Amino acid sequence: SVGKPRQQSRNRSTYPQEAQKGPGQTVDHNSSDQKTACRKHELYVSFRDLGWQDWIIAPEGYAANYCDGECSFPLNAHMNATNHAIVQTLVHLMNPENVPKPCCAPTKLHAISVLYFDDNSNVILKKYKNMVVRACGCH
Amino acid sequence: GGSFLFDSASELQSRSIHRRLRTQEKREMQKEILSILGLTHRPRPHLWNGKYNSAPLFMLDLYNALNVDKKNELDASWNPNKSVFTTQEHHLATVQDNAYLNEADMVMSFVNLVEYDRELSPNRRHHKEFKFNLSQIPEGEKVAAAEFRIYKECVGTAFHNETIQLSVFKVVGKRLDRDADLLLLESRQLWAVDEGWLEFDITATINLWVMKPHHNLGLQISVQTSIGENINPKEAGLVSQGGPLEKQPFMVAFFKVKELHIRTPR
Repeated sequence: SVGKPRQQSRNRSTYPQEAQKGPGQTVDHNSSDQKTACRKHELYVSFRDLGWQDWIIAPEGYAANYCDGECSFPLNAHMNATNHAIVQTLVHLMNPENVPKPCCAPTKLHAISVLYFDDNSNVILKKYKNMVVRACGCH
Repeated sequence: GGSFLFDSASELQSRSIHRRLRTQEKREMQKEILSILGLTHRPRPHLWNGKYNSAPLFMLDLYNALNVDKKNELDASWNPNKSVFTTQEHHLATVQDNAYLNEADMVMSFVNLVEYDRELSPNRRHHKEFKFNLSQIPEGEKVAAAEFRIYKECVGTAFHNETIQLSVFKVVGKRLDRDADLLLLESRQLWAVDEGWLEFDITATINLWVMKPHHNLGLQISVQTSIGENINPKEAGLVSQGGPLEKQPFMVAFFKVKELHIRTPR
């Protein structure tokens, strides 16, 4: 069931052409959709460009990545969609004004290790969880 | 002067979101990343003794071991039949260290703060002392293991074919008018011709020093020949102040996070 209309700004969910289509109508899923589909993008954080080489020994930087793209019908297995996201997409097709599309977000996050000096010139090696996007999907 | 967050070249061509950050924005971003790293400010290390001291080298070995493991995990995920074992060249880190490393959330090395040998009493004139600053250990970290590491070079002619006894003591009390009170932590027989890193487990000692910092009075070592004669550790091949940088004694501790770190809201 659909409750009150939700204030929704972050999700690029509502498209007029979809709003006019009912769930039974055919949606054109051509190859251009693939270009905007939810996927992982490259994003590199450079400690060197921050000017931190004097205290960060390694790494010079790391590929953090980010997720971006549309979570549009049909969500297939390649997009790591949750069951809920699949249902939400269907409901979105029926009520595009009220229910947003699922979000494109990380499904697998990995850790990085950073090796750095402290103020006393002691060296610290620390693992930081959830720093690197390994896979994206629709939630 | 470049920006520090950037997309790949191909994405740059297709998007126009890339721009240089203003100084203030860059500072804010730096603060945010420091906060993620659990730091309140940017460290300003005094690298008077060079980056290539034994402690940073050891830590770099551990770092490389971690990354080799990670790479192997990735390789294994692509091809499950591929062996995950590869030859790793560890100059300093031992198998035991790698075992600790897999369990640890944080590893910290500590340089010896004693730069010059102090004149000890005639009874202790061959003792060497070592001190470590543990004040920067973050709260909520539990010491899982700690080692005192000292390098022994091969002794040529003087003690050839002889054994020597190396003892490591914890300083438990200091008074102005008399020798420091020592507690023997470990004694080890070594061949004069032995060469390499010696590791002494000092986990209990470090745990005490972390809980009660005023107990951190340092360590001492002494060396005896097989006939019980005290000799200068340097004569036995033990490297200390004045020796090669990459063979300087240091301490390493492996930590396990006790509690969740919550970032302070800004």
